[in-house]
Amino acid sequence: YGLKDLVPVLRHEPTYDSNMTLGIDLNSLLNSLDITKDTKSHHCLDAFESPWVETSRSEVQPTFYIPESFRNIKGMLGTAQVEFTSVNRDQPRISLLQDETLFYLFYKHPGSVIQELTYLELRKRNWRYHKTLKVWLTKDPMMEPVVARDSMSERGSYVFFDPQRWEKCQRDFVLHYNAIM
Amino acid sequence: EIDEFTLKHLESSLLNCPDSLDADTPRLFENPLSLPHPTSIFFPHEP
Amino acid sequence: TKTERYYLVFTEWVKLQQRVKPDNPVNIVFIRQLFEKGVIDKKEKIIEFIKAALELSVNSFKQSDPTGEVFTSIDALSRLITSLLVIQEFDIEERKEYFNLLLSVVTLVFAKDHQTNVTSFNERPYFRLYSSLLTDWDKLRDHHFIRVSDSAVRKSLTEFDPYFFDIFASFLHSYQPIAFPGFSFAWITLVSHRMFLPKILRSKELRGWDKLVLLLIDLMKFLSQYIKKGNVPDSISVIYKGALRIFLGIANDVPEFLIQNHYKLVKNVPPTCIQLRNIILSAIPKKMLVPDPFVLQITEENCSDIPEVFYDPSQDLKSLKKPIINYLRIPSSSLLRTISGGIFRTELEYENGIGYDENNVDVNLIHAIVTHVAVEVGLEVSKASKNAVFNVKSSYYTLLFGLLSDGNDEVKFHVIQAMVNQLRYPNVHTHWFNFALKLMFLAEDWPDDQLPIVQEIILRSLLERIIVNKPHPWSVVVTFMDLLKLEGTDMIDKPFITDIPEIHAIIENL
Repeated sequence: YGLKDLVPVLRHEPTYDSNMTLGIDLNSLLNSLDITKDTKSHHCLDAFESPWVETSRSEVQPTFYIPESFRNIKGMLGTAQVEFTSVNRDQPRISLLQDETLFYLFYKHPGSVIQELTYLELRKRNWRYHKTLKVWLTKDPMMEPVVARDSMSERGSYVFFDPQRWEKCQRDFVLHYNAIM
Repeated sequence: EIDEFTLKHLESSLLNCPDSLDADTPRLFENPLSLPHPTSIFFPHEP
Repeated sequence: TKTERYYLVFTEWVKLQQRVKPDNPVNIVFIRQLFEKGVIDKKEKIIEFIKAALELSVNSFKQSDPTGEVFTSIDALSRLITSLLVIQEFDIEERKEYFNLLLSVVTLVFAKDHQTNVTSFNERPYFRLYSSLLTDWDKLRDHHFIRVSDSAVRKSLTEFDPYFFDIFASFLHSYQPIAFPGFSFAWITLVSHRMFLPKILRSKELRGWDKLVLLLIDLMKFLSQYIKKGNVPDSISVIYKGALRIFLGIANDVPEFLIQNHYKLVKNVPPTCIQLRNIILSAIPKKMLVPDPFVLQITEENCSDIPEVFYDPSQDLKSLKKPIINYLRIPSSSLLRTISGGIFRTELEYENGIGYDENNVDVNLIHAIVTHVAVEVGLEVSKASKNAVFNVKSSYYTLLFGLLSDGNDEVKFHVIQAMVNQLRYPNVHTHWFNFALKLMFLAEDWPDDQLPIVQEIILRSLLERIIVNKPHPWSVVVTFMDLLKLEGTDMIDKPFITDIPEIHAIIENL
């Protein structure tokens, strides 16, 4: 119970796990929690991803609340719930829309009639949907592709619509026919 | 001493430790159609 | 089979959840049909249904492509549980009972899985279920359940809300690592979940604090069990690191929790985890600025705050409660003898301490006595003058002095450790124990040449908290500096210091 018994601790002897007994420099742990001297009012537990830094590699959605009055403001762009419920009414409109608008509707309304309508329209415009990459592509008109010997694929130049960057881009690509629809 | 049963269970728990994705808000209805991670569309993607 | 029919119905629910938003009325219609068609209209049926749904969901998780959506069924089950809890016309007791029932079914399935599948048990789907329950409930309860249109139902749910967390915490307690080591890492993640821990910490009237203290004690008991001299399994080290981060989060967000519960928490910290103990004892009220221990002294002015103690330590005084209360009112040597004789255990307790491996004394009882003295000092100071309390003749001082002089080294050690546990941020307890420890260090009326032993144990108890990485409780540093100033160069000439070169070097430096 005396001072002598602190000696193994001071000497980092293996009797005691020094990470637990002597402890560690807590600065890195505090930084991982965004706790600094200047952030006294910051509540780190409200967005706590995980007890370990190693398993906190992505942020989690903290508590938040959008009042109903902020959701359905009439006349505000993008707030009204757009519903495509009538094929008869909507189909003629589809052919009038630009490519980018069709891509937008395709990705925005999965599992809906409008997705199917836009799919059909894009196919009419010679776009094809790549099932694995989950993007639309069309042939580059300037280059003729070379078909493989087994007729299962072709190599050529294609224009892709990149939904991440929201732009068309041209790439050389090996296209497997069973990958597109 | 830590018994074999407990040690095995602990090690398995460590291996399966839930991460922040496991603790994230469920999004049953809002399954995104785009790629799960924002990478180039030409990133090698396993079918 | 009946189970297969339950699988089919549940699968329909899962598909529905992928097609519609949670607040779509079709969800209520579906559930109503579950009752009307006799699927879950009786207790036995809901038990079987939830059991089947959970087993299906866990299997679905195990068989799903790990890079894809593995939690679809589990999330849907969470949605179902929350909906069942909310849409039925329950009074508060019925809702509590129903929630208990549903979580009991989950627990039984979980326990069976944990017990029978040692190699293939996976904690993740169960973790996800509880995590999703928390997030689903969180969405519902926002702004006092404002999304619920019926005001009577809203009121009923608002009343039930604290019980939701209370029941959740109770079940978490039964899932503790000692019981289910295969769920340890998931358990710790749930205790610190962003939709649980902050809610409990900030619960109205601090209703959740009791259960949270219990959960943190569960965590520390598990660590204590497996932190052994010379060998700490890797998984335990990782658990410790997670615990550390959680306590740091609590110290930042709601330090009052650590301040008011220091008594219960600190006596359960593994004795070799000095830094963790320091974190708890270094907590400072949010409104207070961190004082500089090398500049500030302990005075009546800066230590006027009387700390609140959430749990009354006198409840732990057992058979010594009456003698101690009586002694503090009117000290007597016979009462002191009773108290000194009553602090021993009937059986030896193994404890992995620094320099010791077992306890003959009831350490919890000693902590209760010392903390009770602290609480009484605070009360007395608020009612009467400080002079009556800050006095060598006060019963508070003579009780502790008496325990120390009657006791052997082991008693002295644990009493002094409990006293040093009261040295925290500037407050009345801190002030009094600084006063008491300084007096004891210099007292000349220790019987049988006990002064050097008392001095050594006081220095050991202070020094062990300062030689470790930060944080250091403010008044531990101040008290240590006070003793150095009082003793001057006499300190480094003390035999118990000169005998140990490492300690001599430290003291000499300071």
